[in-house]
Amino acid sequence: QEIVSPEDYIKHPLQNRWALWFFKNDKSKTWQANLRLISKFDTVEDFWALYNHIQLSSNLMSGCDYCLFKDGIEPMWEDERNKRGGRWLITLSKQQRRADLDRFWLETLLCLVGEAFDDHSDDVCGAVVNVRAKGDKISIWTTDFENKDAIVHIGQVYKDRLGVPPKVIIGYQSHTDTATKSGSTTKNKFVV
Amino acid sequence: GKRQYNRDFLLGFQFMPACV
Repeated sequence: QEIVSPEDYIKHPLQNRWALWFFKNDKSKTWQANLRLISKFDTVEDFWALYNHIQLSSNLMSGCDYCLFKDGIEPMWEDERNKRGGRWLITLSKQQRRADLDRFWLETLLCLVGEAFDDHSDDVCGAVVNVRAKGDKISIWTTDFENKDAIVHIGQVYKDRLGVPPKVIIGYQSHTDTATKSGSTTKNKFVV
Repeated sequence: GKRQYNRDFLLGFQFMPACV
């Protein structure tokens, strides 16, 4: 008789259930109408089933986004869990689409589903990749721009996981500042 | 505690056959 360990047939549960959203820029529709929920998952196996099934970010048309958020949080500033929050922002050069975009986005996803930020993972709302002709962006969104300890810990771990060199600075910006900025740059509340 | 999974553990499941 063969003994089968539970490891062989029970999927590995994640701490959180996650929802993957897709945004396609169709100017004839409203912003919200362009945002579609693709699927939700709450196990390691189902994460990969979804990830392996969809296009890499570098294959998306310009103007598209993927958003991975905890179930119950909508990927927009207005959500109750986002409105006092902000994001660690990674801006990529055009050359980095080929070299880094897919690698950075997968690393971001693994940080989220694996709860890489320890107790401060509770502050994480989700992550977004924006595919844009002028330069792609990846960000991790957190719930409260006043939670300095959580934000700095998340930023340090994230920068390390992406392999960003120490001399390169990444910044955290509040959504309020991003929404009300007048120029093309938003001031950083924190940097690591 | 939290269910934390490190990157190598997670990556190990990318091409596993689906559970029955």
